[in-house]
This record gives sequence, structure tokens and C-alpha cells, in this order.
Amino acid sequence: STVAPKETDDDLLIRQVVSAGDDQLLSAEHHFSSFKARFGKAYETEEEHDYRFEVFKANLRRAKTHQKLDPNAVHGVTKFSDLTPGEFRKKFLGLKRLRLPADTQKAPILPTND
Amino acid sequence: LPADFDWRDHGAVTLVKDQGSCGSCWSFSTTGALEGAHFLATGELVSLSEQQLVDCDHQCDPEEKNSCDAGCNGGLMTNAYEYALKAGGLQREVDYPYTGKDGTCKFDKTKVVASVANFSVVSLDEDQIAANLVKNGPLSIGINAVFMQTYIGGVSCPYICSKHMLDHGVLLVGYGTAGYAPIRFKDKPYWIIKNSWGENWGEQGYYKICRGRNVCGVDSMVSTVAALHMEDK
Repeated sequence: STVAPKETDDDLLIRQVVSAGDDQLLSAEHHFSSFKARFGKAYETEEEHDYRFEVFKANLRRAKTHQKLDPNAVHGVTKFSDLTPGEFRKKFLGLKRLRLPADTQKAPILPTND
Repeated sequence: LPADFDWRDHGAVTLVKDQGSCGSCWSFSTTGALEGAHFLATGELVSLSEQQLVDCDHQCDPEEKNSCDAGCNGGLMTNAYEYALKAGGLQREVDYPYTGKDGTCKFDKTKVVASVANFSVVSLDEDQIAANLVKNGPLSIGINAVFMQTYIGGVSCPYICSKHMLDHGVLLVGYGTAGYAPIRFKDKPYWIIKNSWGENWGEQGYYKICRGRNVCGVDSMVSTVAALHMEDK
């Protein structure tokens, strides 16, 4: 994919250097155990548990990618870390597309000086 | 315009709520804006009912008749304002509590506590958004939530985030300038956004996203609502 000039920032070329040892130090299993304890997650079957663990690992990789793309914020394990992006969208997002009719009232332009 | 502004400091924002596993973000964005507008109109902060919108609001987009507010299956804040305008208003949260599930409408018009006077959409200009925020109270906005699934804190300012894929309704409550961005060695202005995923998500339920280039479409779908004053009722 390409990046349109308007999408980029002047500082795009400056990238945060992330400690390379993090992955070795903290295993996915440890993260998943902490995640389950912290958010009270329990899975009905072993298959479901294993599946959620795979999803969780994918989300750890995704969080790492987000961290690189969004270095000013902190990204990591959240209560949604055992959900696929599709499940997350279906369960927690719900904004429909806006198609403004021609007669939609537009807010008057306000003064912004002083 | 003030350099920093936060409606939480002025008593216009209720506690962070939790929509649960239900695509009802649009109803929380709607109630948040009307709670703020009602506060400005009456001086009283009242938590309003999202469940009333989930159960009773099936308002359709005037331009797209098959795109209607549909409880946990999604909706649109401007449709919800239109519903509230036609229905007479919203009940209190305590009188019509949130269940996180689609249900049958139990609206009691005699218990309406906040009513919509009018609503409008705000232009894409960030100064106008800030001016409308300061003048009219918290604003309903749409956002691309792709970075929110993994967000823990700080000022989110992704290099790339589509501004055309708006999929989440949230509430703009303020803005700041002192979001220090260590990587850029400068302060980064940001919007303060109230979410509806509980206090154990983000920064006590809030999200900060940088201002300046419509990141994740944060400036693309902004609407403001005015509440009826008591004497108007």
C-alpha cells in the first residue's frame, strides 16, 4: 500500500527504537495468564481456550505493530485481546454510515478569535 | 478559544459507562451529548437512558431508508437526535436502565427529563469543532476505532489511519495542548474523547487522539445538540 502525502507527518522518518529483548523476557503464555486473571476470562472448553490463546498471540503481534505505527500512545493487552478484529467490530462497534441529506442543518460558523 | 478545555472540569460529563457486548456506541454518544446540552440548559447533570434508544429508536437515515437505528446492531447519532426530537426526549438512566441487549420499547413519556431543541452537524474545520465544543457542550463524533482495540494510554497519533472508515460513536469532551510526545520532542495538541467501554479501558475510559490532520476521521462526523430549557418545556 502507499501513503498519500497528506497522511504522513513531518516526523514520519523518526521511529521509536523498541527493546529487542522484550519478546524473550515475557512469554505469550505469561501474558495470557495475566490477561485471564485481570479480566476474569474463562473459556468453556479446552478447544475454545486454545483458540483464544491463538487469537491473543495474534493480538500481541498486532499491538506491537500498532505501537510502531502509533509511538506516542501505549498499545498492549486490553480486555479485547482475545477477540479477532471481526469479533471486536461486531460486538463493540456500531456506527452506521452517515449520509447527510441536503436539508441537514449545519452549525453556524462561530468566531474563533478572542 | 482557550488553549485547553475539558467539560469534565465544568461538571457536564457523567461517569464513564459500559456498553457491554452490544454495538450500541451510537446511543452512548447521543446520551453523552444530550447530557451535556441539558446541563448547559438547566444546570443539572442527569445520566440519560441509552436503553430507551436501543429499544425504541428505529429512526432511519432520510437519505437511505434501509439504514436505520437498530439497537445492538448499530445506529447513528443524528438519527437518534431526530428520534429524541419526535419522541419528546429521553428518560433518566435509573428509570430506564441499560441491559446491553435489544428489548421491547418501554418508553414512558411522562418520565422524560431531557429534550432536544435542535441539532446540527459541525464543519470539518478543527477550530469550528473546538468552538462548538466550548459553546455548546460535548459533541457526538464518529471515529475509526482500529487503534482502539489495543490502546492503553497516551496521545494516539498513528501515522496511517483511514479517515473514511468511521465505525465507532464516541463523545468529544475537551482538548489539550500539553500531550508531550517524547519521540517528536514537542507538545502535541489532542482531543479528549469519552468512550463507552468502561473505566478499565484506556485512560479511565477515555481516549486521547492528536489534533491537526483528521486522524482516524475524528473531525469527519461531528454533531452538536441543544437541549430545551425548563421554561421552554
